[in-house]
Formats: sequence, structure tokens, C-alpha cells
Amino acid sequence: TVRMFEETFNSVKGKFVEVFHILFGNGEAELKLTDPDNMLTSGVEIYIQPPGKKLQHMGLLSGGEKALTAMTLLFALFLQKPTPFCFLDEVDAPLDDANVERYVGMVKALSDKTQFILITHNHNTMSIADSIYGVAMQEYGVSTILSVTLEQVARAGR
Amino acid sequence: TVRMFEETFNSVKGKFVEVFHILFGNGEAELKLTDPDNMLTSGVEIYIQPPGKKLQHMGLLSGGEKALTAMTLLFALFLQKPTPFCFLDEVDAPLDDANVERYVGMVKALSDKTQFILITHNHNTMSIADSIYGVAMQEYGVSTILSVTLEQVARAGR
Amino acid sequence: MKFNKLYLHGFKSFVDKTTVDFPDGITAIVGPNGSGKSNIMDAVRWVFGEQNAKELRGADMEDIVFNGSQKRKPAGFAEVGLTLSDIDEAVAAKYGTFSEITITRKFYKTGEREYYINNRKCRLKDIKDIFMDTGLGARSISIIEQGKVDKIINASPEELRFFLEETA
Amino acid sequence: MKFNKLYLHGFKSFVDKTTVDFPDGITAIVGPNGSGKSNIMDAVRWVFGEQNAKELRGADMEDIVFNGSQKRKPAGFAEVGLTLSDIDEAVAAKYGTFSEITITRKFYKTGEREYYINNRKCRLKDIKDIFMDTGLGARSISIIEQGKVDKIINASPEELRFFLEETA
Ligand SMILES: Nc1ncnc2c1ncn2[C@@H]1O[C@H](COP(=O)(O)OP(=O)(O)OP(=O)(O)O)[C@@H](O)[C@H]1O
Ligand SMILES: Nc1ncnc2c1ncn2[C@@H]1O[C@H](COP(=O)(O)OP(=O)(O)OP(=O)(O)O)[C@@H](O)[C@H]1O
Ligand SMILES: [Mg+2]
Ligand SMILES: [Mg+2]
Repeated sequence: TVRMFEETFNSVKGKFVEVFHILFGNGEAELKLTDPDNMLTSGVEIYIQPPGKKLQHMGLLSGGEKALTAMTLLFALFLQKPTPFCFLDEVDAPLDDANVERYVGMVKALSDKTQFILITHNHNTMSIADSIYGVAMQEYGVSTILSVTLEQVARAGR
Repeated sequence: TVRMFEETFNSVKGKFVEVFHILFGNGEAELKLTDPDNMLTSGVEIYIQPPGKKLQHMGLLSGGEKALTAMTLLFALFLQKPTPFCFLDEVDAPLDDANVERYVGMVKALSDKTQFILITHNHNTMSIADSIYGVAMQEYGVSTILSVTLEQVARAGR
Repeated sequence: MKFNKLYLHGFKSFVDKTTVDFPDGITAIVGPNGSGKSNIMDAVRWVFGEQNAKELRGADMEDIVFNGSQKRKPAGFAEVGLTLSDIDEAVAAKYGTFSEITITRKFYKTGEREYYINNRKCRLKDIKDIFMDTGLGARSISIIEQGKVDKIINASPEELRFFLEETA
Repeated sequence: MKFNKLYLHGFKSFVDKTTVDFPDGITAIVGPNGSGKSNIMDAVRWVFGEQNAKELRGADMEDIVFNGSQKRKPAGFAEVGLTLSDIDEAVAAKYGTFSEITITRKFYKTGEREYYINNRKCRLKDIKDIFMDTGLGARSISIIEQGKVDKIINASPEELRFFLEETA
């Protein structure tokens, strides 16, 4: 299993850089082993450097950069081995318009192998969905769910 | 100071209910003392019941309901004694379109006594601002700030 | 493996029998604050076997059962069912089915818990076995709760290694 | 009391001298992810006297000084100034001014810290005294950081009492 982990690590590492460039444009990204001499127990660490910035610890990243970095790893793992199903609850909330576009682009690209369920208030995210469900409480305190169209959602928001 | 706290508590309590009805529509809300017999040391607790729902502990509230409840208390305190300055960083991120409208309505109503600085990605929030600053990194890693108009922001987002 | 539909009855704000179909591709779930969107994700994590009420935003397990509203009385139990298809052949054979399988979890306010696979009682372990090696589970990285997107970058190096091992 | 303008130099991503005017009413700050919006709020909390680097999303205080970019070398110090007007008469008299007052904080990578009021050196306590009884301060309830809006409802009953006392 040591060989297997090493192969998986090297493969995901490459995909992490690939997805990072799609979501962030330029910049540098790397997955590193905390203890490369000991493949059996070594941990994994994320290093990223947004375009043109210096390498720094993750705490200094902005809210949106953190969310995008998390998505970078998630999507790299999906490229390595798609899981049947992915459920994301308002992960687009901290993203600006340009980054929402890149995020939904990746979701679209991965959706032939993975079913995505996206809870969102963002109209740009809704617009890429194959189907939309509206959850409401017509009777106070009681949730119901029904299939809706993008036009119906746009009208309800007004 | 016991008398003073008691007066302040009763006054804020009333304002809390008032603001709650503006932000949530109906429902019940209450500020309670944890130890009413001991005004000198008693703590304060928030009880809210969104419209038509049962009273429950705060953990069961949704992301948006929690943010709106926090704003209810903040704005009630401002009605009691306006602070000169209020700085809110993307507090509108979890709110749906209808609640963003109510939130900005309250900010507008309070802005004659308090200067508000709102960091936001939400175009409805930007539209109520008296002035808008755009922060950018024309040179990578270096922030600059300049005054912008709503049209310029709308164009940049496309 | 494919998710076909989710059935909710008495789970949090879904007091009435509710069915949600999951078509292929991308499904968006929208709606006002407090309408019940995140409760659907809680239902999925619960039927996968989540045992800690705090992970479902409750103080204790009773909090997942509908606790009443202005016009409705509290429910006595919560039930969630998940129908899957394209499952692993060995699993399908075990439960005598060619394609679909439905996992169901029930919790009564009196404390009883029941698990079913295709309407036959089973243990929680049986449900977990179905998802072995798929990267799915109550706390899998492919389910990200509201406000917790940082859980991936705040993870320890050991946790990150575990995420990678799940994809090996 | 009114906030007139904020001056930044070498503070986080604001390496060049930058001035931000704060007009009356409502000001919106917009811009792409990572452009420096929340850094402005960190600057305000720092000039109010925040002493804990973690509250400013840093590991230690050095993290508030510009640490370089592709084309720029790291800065040697960080400086933030805040100009206020309509201040309390007693305070204005103390600093020999009729209307405006500027509080300044400087931090050198070598470790020195300096505080100024209208270009005269002072102590941190002097800056904090200016905001006495206004409900303002580095950790006041009227400054809500990104993702921390729940801090109000997760506050303990004692903390909530403290917030009320500030408005007495
Ligand atoms: N056991 C329960 N019985 C009845 N209602 C419940 C129960 N548990 C939670 N709720 C209700 O569910 C609501 C929250 O639902 P949920 O968190 O799914 O909202 P949401 O649609 O995700 O909203 P947001 O957009 O703000 O995140 C609460 O208002 C609460 O009243
Ligand atoms: N000491 C420092 N020197 C240089 N750059 C820094 C320093 N500290 C933080 N930064 C930079 O500031 C950026 C984050 O800025 P900030 O958190 O203000 O973004 P933001 O505009 O609020 O974005 P978002 O919309 O995603 O919340 C980081 O990318 C980081 O590179
Ligand atoms: Mg939610
Ligand atoms: Mg920010």
C-alpha cells in the first residue's frame, strides 16, 4: 500500500496544479509531504501562492481565496477518482463574479462523472444547473420542494 | 449602575423586538435575563421564533436566520445609542434577495447617525451606498483603492 | 453508483412525506433563508449513518424529528430513505436486486432506531458497507456543509493524507 | 465623532501610501477576491489598538508588514493613521486642537512600536482613552469581520451583557 499511496500522491499532486491554474489563472501551487522519507505515515500539506504574490501561510489568504483553494483540492481528488455524488452548500457565497464563473466551469466539466447538488442563492450558479428545485414554506414551519425554472426563480426574487 | 443597567436592558429589549419585526416580518423575539433577581451580574440571552415556527435553540436556525438575528441585536443597540462608526465585512453573504433588501433598509435608516462601511460582493447592497470604493491589484500583490460608480462596477463584473 | 431519489418524512422541517428526485448532472437547490435547504443535506448525512447530533446542527438526536409549528403537532419519528442504482454487482447480489437499492433510517422520539435495506431490517454497518471504497459517507470530503468550506484547508496533514487515501 | 480618513503605508498588501476618505452616510467597498478589502478592516482594528496578531489573521505581528510581491521587496515597517473630527471637547482641548485629530500606529520589523496623536508620541492607553464611552474599539460589536457574524449569537450571556453595558 506504500507504493499505492506514492502513486496516488504523485498523480493528485499533478492534478492539484492543473486545477489551481484553471481556478486562479496563474500563480504557484503544490502538495507536499510533511515527511517524504516515511511514505507510510507522512502527512500532506497545501502550499499556494496566488498570482504575483509571495508564498505565505494559509491564514493570510482572503475569504474567497480560501474557498477557492478548498475547491482546488476537492476537484483534483475528483479528477483522480470521481465520487458518484457531491453536495455543496453555498460554497459560492464568498466568491466574486469572476471566480463563480470559474467554479461553475469546473463543476460542469466534472458533472459527466459526478452528480452535483448545489445549494445556492447565486443566480450565476443556478444558470448552469440541469434542473432546479425550489424549497419553500408555503405553510409556516413546513418545508415543501418542487421543481422550478430559472424564470420562476428570477421572478420570485423581485 | 444597577438602575442604569435595568433601564438600558428594558429599553434595548423593546428595540430588539421592534427591529426583529422589521427584519423577519412576523414571529416572536425576546431578550431575557439569565438571573433577573440579580441585576448586578445577570447575563443576557436571545430567544427568537421565526414566523410560524416553534421556539427552539439557536443551533437549529439556518445560516441566513443566524446572520439576520445577529443584525437584529446590533441594530437594536445602535437605536439605543448610535456608535459613530460601523464596519461590516460581507455580512450579507448568507442572505437571500428579500433579506438583503430588509438589511439595507435598516442600514439606510440608521445611517443618519452612524457612518457605515460595507464590504460586499452583492450588487443590491452596493446600490444603496452614498459612495463606492473599488479595491484592486493592478500590480500583482499591491492593493490600490479608488472611487468608482455603480456602472463601472457592473461593467467590471461582466 | 447513482443517486435516484431521497424520501423524507418527519425529518426536521419536512413533516409531510416528501420525495426529491436526483437527475443526472447538476441540480441546484434554491429558496429563501430558513426554508429547509440545508435540512436536505442533513438528511443525506443522517441516512449515511451520522451518529453525532451536533454534526446535524442539533443538541441531541431528538432535534432531527419535526418539533411542531404554529398549526402542526410535533412528529413522533423521523424517516429518511435514499434510493440508489448502478451499485456494485456483489452488493446487488447480496440484496437480491438487479438495479435499485433503497437504504432507510428511522428514529423514534422514544429512542428506537431502525435501519433498512430494501425494506429488510439491517444494521448500520450494513449500510456503511454499501459505500465502502466509493469515497462516500456521512463525513466524506464530497459533502461540504454551509460555512464549512474551510474544513479542507484547516485540515491537519494527517486528515489530508486520509482524503488522498480515499481516492487510492 | 466622525471618521474622516484612513492612511495606510506598508500595512499588509497596501505597500504604497494610500489614503481612504470616509464620507458621511454609507460607503461600500468592493473588489475581486484577494484584492485587499478585509485588510482595510484589519488596519482599522490595528490602529484602534489590537495587540493579538491572530485577530488580524496573522501568525505574529510581522505578518501585518508588507512581505513583498513578485516585483517589490518586503517593507521594513507598517504605518496606519486615522483622522477623526467632531471629537469630545475635553479630548480636543487636551491635544490643543479644535476639530481634527489623527491617531497613528507604527510597527517596525525590528520590533519597535510607536503610537502618535497629532504627530506627538503617546502611549497605546492614550489612544484607547479617546474612544472611551463611544462603544468603539478594536473588538467592539460595531466591527464585524468576514465570516464572524455569528460571534454575536454565539456570545455567552456575560458577553451579551457587556455589549448592552457599552450602550448604557
Ligand atoms: N426538528 C425540527 N423541526 C421543525 N423545524 C426544524 C427542525 N430543525 C430545524 N428546523 C427548521 O429548519 C429551519 C432551518 O432550515 P435550513 O437550515 O435548512 O434553512 P436553509 O434553507 O438552509 O436557509 P439558509 O439559506 O438561511 O441557509 C429553521 O428555521 C428551523 O425552524
Ligand atoms: N503582510 C502582507 N504582505 C503582503 N500581502 C499580504 C500581507 N498580508 C495579507 N496579504 C495579502 O492580502 C490578500 C488578502 O486580502 P484580503 O483578505 O483583504 O482580501 P479581500 O479583498 O477581503 O478578498 P475576499 O473578497 O476574498 O474576502 C492575500 O492574498 C495576501 O496575499
Ligand atoms: Mg442553509
Ligand atoms: Mg475579505
